[in-house]
Amino acid sequence: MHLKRLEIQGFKTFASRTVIDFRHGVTAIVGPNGSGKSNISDAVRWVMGEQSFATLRCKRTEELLFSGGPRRAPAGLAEVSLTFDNSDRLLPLDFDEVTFTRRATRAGDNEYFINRAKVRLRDILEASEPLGGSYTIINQGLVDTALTLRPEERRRLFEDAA
Amino acid sequence: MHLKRLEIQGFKTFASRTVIDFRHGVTAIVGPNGSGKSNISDAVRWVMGEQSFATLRCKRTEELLFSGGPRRAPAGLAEVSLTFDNSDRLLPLDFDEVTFTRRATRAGDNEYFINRAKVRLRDILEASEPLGGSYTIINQGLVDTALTLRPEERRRLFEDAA
Amino acid sequence: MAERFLTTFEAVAVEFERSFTQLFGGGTAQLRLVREGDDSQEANNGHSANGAFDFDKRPVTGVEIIARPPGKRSQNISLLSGGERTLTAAALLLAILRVNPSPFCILDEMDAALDESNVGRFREALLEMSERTQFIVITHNRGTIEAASTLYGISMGDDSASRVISLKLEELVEQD
Amino acid sequence: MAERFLTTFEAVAVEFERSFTQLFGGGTAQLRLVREGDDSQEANNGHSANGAFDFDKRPVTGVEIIARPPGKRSQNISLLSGGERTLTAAALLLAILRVNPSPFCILDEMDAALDESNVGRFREALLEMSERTQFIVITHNRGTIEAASTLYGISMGDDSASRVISLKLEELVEQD
Ligand SMILES: Nc1ncnc2c1ncn2[C@@H]1O[C@H](COP(=O)(O)OP(=O)(O)OP(=O)(O)O)[C@@H](O)[C@H]1O
Ligand SMILES: Nc1ncnc2c1ncn2[C@@H]1O[C@H](COP(=O)(O)OP(=O)(O)OP(=O)(O)O)[C@@H](O)[C@H]1O
Ligand SMILES: [Mg+2]
Ligand SMILES: [Mg+2]
Repeated sequence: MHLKRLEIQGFKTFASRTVIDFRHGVTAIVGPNGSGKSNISDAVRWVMGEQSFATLRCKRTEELLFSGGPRRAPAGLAEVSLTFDNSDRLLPLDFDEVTFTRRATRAGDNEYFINRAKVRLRDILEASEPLGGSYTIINQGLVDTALTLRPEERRRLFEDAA
Repeated sequence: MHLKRLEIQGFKTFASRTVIDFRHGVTAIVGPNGSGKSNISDAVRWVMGEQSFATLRCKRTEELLFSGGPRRAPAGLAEVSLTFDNSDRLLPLDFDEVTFTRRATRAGDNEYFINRAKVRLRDILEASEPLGGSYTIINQGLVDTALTLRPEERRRLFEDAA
Repeated sequence: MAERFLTTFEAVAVEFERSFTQLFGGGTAQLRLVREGDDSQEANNGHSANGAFDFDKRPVTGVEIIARPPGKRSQNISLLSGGERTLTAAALLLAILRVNPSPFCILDEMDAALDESNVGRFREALLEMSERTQFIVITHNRGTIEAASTLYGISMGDDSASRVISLKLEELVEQD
Repeated sequence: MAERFLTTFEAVAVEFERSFTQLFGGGTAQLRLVREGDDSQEANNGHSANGAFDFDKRPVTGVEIIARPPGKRSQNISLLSGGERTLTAAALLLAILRVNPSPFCILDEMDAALDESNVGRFREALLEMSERTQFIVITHNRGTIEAASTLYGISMGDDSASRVISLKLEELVEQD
């Protein structure tokens, strides 16, 4: 099981269709402030079914679509696809390759797909469960969240991992 | 009005009496993780009358005294002194040089001094008012607090500055 | 009391626009008063609902920040990146200090999220202000250290106690 | 359910002690269960009130962290420095990943508060784990970048849109 690629279009600053391939080992993402690095992490959360706007640093779906700039029109649609090599069948789906896709319009309608077949949000959440819990994406500035939690809240991390 | 020096003894990691002179221009403090840099900032807050343990990253006065280590005994007393050049009489005290001192024992008794004369906490707070508000010390990790505040909370910053 | 707040606010608002543009090398920003009965600007992505500023007699409930980095469209400040948030907060701090210069200001790793070019502009702004305000910066960043005329190195001794030594700028460069 | 939690907890607790010592280059740490009726360890500076671990049948209410960096005495974790907190949180994350390896993990500027030697140990720990977990690190730090076998540079175009280019490690070094 490994991550193969991420495709982003119309989501936050990724107005143009962008493809990021992931290989084995460590992948580093670098660039100036405001260039879009954390937006990549938001795209992964979003396609995996994130429902909390606060976690995505915005207040509504409309703010996730490329809002345009002085020289470029806003996007009418945001779409993110995340593709996995599933030869070991870690994900409970009978495909060697699994792609999760999420699409949203400015009006706020969300659509979900697994290998281009339309599914519901809960299908995405169920299928992606083996990929690990909330701790697999550590947001900027929230590095030491585990230490700021009260002991009772921290136990939930372990229940996630169990 | 300018800051002249800071003297720390027995406070957090500053077991030995330490004197830091401040000159005009920018002073940079560097060093490895855990060496004591933020503790210097805590010492300044503390001697200026900080009452919130959370802001000083601890829970009681006892935790502010050097707790000792494998090769050194704990301190019985913590003392911090902050000295200003007051020739322009920015501080409402008739001295060319003003030193605030705060002392605490492990039992939690605090004492305050201005130029070695024993005073109350409120005298320190009143005398130091012209030195500026809460925004003059920006704690580690809290850089963008002003942005996370709600508009109503943010107005208090302006009232401080007024 | 409310008078002093408004005078201070207006002065800081002017300085904030200037500091923001200086730190970002472009772009624009404003501070806006929120009054009773207003929708929050921050929720409305910076679209003003206010009319004339001076004749609004409703009580002020808060202060809003509208920030538009260079080359970007005005958006909710929650969408700003880590480095952009740092610079916006720094612009507000510098604006307050320009209106009401504190004799000293301690910044503990304020530059942690800044990239190289933003560190450079941050350093220049500190130097410009350091006439009236003594800045004490705790930092790991070489770009920031270049602003320093005094440099202290802190280390942890074998006895678990901190030691302070006075460093020369050239020494620090040699160590790496 | 409670069984699985306890088994997971014990496995993570073992890995946490090991990861902590690896990342700090020394020192010790533990995870401890808080049970109904206990005083919080974190409030008591790490002094255990528990007796034998296995026979305590009271319900578990939480998980506490006791951390003692090298050369220091055990203290409340709130006293830890910024960099020490980062490393402690990293030790917990790595411990969880060792027990339950996720296929991938995204770290957004997790190294921001680390000094040079801690970045080095953090990098080594990531490399060691990168067999089983694909790490995607967003970073400004050259020490961390050295761990990368794939490197992407993101930039903001004149059209306010992000661009991604694939970089070679040698290229990045030359630019500075
Ligand atoms: N829907 C959108 N349309 C256009 N721009 C957007 C949208 N959402 C966010 N942005 C912009 O994206 C930028 C933030 O991007 P991001 O957080 O990825 O930066 P970053 O590369 O992580 O920077 P840093 O190094 O400072 O953390 C902001 O300038 C914000 O205005
Ligand atoms: N009362 C005390 N006695 C002994 N050590 C203490 C005491 N209070 C705090 N410490 C120690 O001080 C250290 C933290 O120091 P400080 O926060 O100043 O580090 P720092 O130099 O700012 O590091 P960083 O670069 O990681 O932010 C911790 O290791 C903590 O255990
Ligand atoms: Mg970011
Ligand atoms: Mg610190």
